[in-house]
Amino acid sequence: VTSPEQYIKHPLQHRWALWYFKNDKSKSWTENLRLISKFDTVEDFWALYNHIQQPSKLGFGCDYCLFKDGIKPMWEDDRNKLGGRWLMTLSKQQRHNDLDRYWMETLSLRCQLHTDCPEDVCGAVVNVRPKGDKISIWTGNCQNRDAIMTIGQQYKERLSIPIKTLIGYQSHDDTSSKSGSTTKNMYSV
Amino acid sequence: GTRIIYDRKFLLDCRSSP
Repeated sequence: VTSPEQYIKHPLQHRWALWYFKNDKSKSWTENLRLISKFDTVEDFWALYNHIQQPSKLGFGCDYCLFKDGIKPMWEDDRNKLGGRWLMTLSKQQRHNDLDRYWMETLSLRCQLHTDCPEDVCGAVVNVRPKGDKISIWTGNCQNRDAIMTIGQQYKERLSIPIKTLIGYQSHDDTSSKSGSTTKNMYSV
Repeated sequence: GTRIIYDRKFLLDCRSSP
């Protein structure tokens, strides 16, 4: 007789939804955003993750977005608009060396966060772009400094990013209203 | 309330289990 440990699925704190965005210029932005699937156990997460293409295999202009069920993967969503994101901008070379590993660590990090405010994490996004891919963790309240800094430190540690290499956190408000090509960081770690 | 957290090794082990 097998032990329950072997057949009981391990629950996640939240139900999550994985979205896929494919840049079809003939369609609107929201039409290009497709819900792939939802899950609320560790086993179902991996079943989905192992089933889909890795980010490095996606075409330019494509995104994966993983958000808590009920939160749309866009700044405008009520649970995103007051928040921001820890943003990793990757070099072109990193697409083949780091992108898939970073994305997998980013996805599994949300099950490991020891913050006092895990509720802060809304989701994670990977953008595949010709100039360099981007991975980000989105949180819901850019004023919640302590939780944001804890998430950023754990993120850097998980991705084994050197201490002197800084990653920045930008509020969606700043990102959406930026004039130049870069957005100022609210926090960095 | 209770918070469900997993450690990294457990998560990665689950990835490869059938």
